[in-house]
Amino acid sequence: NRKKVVIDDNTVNELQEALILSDVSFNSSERIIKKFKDGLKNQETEEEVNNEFFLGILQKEISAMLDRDDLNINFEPGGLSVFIISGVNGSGKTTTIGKLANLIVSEIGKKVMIVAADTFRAAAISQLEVWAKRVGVEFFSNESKDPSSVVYSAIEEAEKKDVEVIIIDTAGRLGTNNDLMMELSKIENVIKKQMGKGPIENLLVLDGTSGQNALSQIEKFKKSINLTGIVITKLDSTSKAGFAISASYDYDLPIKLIGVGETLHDLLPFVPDDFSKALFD
Amino acid sequence: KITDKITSSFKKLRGHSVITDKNIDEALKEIRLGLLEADVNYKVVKSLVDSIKEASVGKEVLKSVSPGEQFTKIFNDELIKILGSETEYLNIKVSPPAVIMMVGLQGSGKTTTAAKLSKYLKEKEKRNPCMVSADIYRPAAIEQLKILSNQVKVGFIENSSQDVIEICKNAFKSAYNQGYDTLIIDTAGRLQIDDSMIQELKSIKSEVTIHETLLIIDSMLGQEAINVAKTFNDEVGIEGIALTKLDGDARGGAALSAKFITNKPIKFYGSGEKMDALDIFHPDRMASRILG
Ligand SMILES: Nc1nc2c(ncn2[C@@H]2O[C@H](COP(=O)(O)OP(=O)(O)OP(=O)(O)O)[C@@H](O)[C@H]2O)c(=O)[nH]1
Ligand SMILES: Nc1nc2c(ncn2[C@@H]2O[C@H](COP(=O)(O)OP(=O)(O)OP(=O)(O)O)[C@@H](O)[C@H]2O)c(=O)[nH]1
Ligand SMILES: [Mg+2]
Ligand SMILES: [Mg+2]
Repeated sequence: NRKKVVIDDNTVNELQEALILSDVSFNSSERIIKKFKDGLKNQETEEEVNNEFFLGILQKEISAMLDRDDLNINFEPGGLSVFIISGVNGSGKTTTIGKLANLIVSEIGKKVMIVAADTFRAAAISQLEVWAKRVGVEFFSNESKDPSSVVYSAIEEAEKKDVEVIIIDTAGRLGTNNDLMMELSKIENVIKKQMGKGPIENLLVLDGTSGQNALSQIEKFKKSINLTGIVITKLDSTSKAGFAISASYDYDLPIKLIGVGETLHDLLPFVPDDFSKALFD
Repeated sequence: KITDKITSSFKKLRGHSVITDKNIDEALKEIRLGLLEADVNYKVVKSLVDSIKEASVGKEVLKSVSPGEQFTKIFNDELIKILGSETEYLNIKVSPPAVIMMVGLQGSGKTTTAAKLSKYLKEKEKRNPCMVSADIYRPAAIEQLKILSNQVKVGFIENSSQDVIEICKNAFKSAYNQGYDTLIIDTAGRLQIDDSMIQELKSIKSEVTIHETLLIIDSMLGQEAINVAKTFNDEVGIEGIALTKLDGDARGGAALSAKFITNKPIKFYGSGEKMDALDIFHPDRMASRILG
């Protein structure tokens, strides 16, 4: 009992509007809708052709754009795993590190040290130290105002204490600030010299409430450091972080984790299917 | 840039004597796209494009300027209509202490802006401000504000309690008793859909007279700016808006959406992390930023 699938312009416009309202870029929404419409041509189905039917197809298409085989957090097989966490001011780096340390300790059982390399902002070190105590992991900070020097000393200390994973908190910075972007690549270089290779995870923390500027951040951070993945925070808000589609597809970066709240347990693995469904909620 | 796109799609107006639906159709499409890319809310874009169309169609094509320039002026004027044409100041000409409360989403820049504002009031307005932190949730939030108060050399009211309402009531009393003419209350970041946290702000306002509630908005905020601003304004009530992180390359369309939905004035903007990086908001400068 197969019938031809037909979609009217109004429905297409509503679907595109939903994407745009979810902070999907206009260009991404155009490409997604075009591929969606092309895919419907000459399609027949026995199912009822209604909004749910169209949403299901669209969600599958978006999920495929977000799906990759490198969505896991990677660890160094034979030695100390170094993670750098960077991102724009207020995006949720420090909080995410607390949550990530907790995740690693409770689910993977590795010994973690978190490093306070935000030597600039008021109470940044104290804030991170509270998280270290909450999780019960090693904490490193020193008097230096130079984040690279803090990182260097932290790695030396970590090796003495048989730490298996160090997670480095950095100061918030805008991608447009050249000096701060150079500071970040200097930290990466210090790690390369000291460890013989770059950090195994170099994660960009993006505020899930941001609009298209998130893509500009990815572009600028990617130029300065070798990003390995993205964390999107604040997905417990009403924002949908539609920029994730372009982040993954156009910038070729895996979204590895999402932040869904302010407590220790509010960090989840990124699941493409769940994310694409939530876009239309 | 939106203005470049308008100029090129305006070449169509050359040789025409009147602006019609047809000859500005392409320009309106470019404007729509440009505004969306600037993170202006979809619904605000629709409304703005309609009002630009209304202000343009039927108008005579001026010979003295290029068609692109004429249209850009109309567009700019419609943007300014939404953003406001004059700078509006804080409502703090009251018997002291005037109380200002900072509210907004997590990480938007409330604590930093509170300190910048206190410095501004002290140095530019010759006031005697103090600050208190009502953020009992975020690790080291109180310490952060205290350090900043020392940096800008303004009063800091120590926390007297673990209860947010008590903290605010006691801060008001202390500010009064210690002769401060302005009290700035820093609150915890919260989602507009967090009913208990929105209720917390309402409870503060029911127990302490807040003369100026300032909604702090990150200039990178996306499409939800309209819902965030609407809820904070409808539920808590705000007197003004302040934008932060304008030293980045975010176009700041969220400002337009927030102003559009609340009709509350944008009063200040932050353009850096240092304590002197706070400026009075100028609608025309924001319009050119959104125009790209
Ligand atoms: N609702 C919600 N809030 C979050 C989430 N992640 C972080 N936050 C909050 O966002 C605010 C900023 O978090 P921080 O961890 O200090 O952000 P940061 O990137 O380290 O900030 P800077 O170091 O100043 O650049 C805090 O109030 C956090 O509690 C999340 O997933 N959901
Ligand atoms: N570049 C830049 N950074 C800013 C600006 N305003 C605030 N920041 C930074 O943004 C980050 C967050 O600022 P906070 O003042 O802690 O934000 P908040 O709203 O108090 O955060 P919560 O209390 O966690 O909700 C900090 O790193 C600030 O230094 C600004 O105008 N420009
Ligand atoms: Mg931090
Ligand atoms: Mg704060």
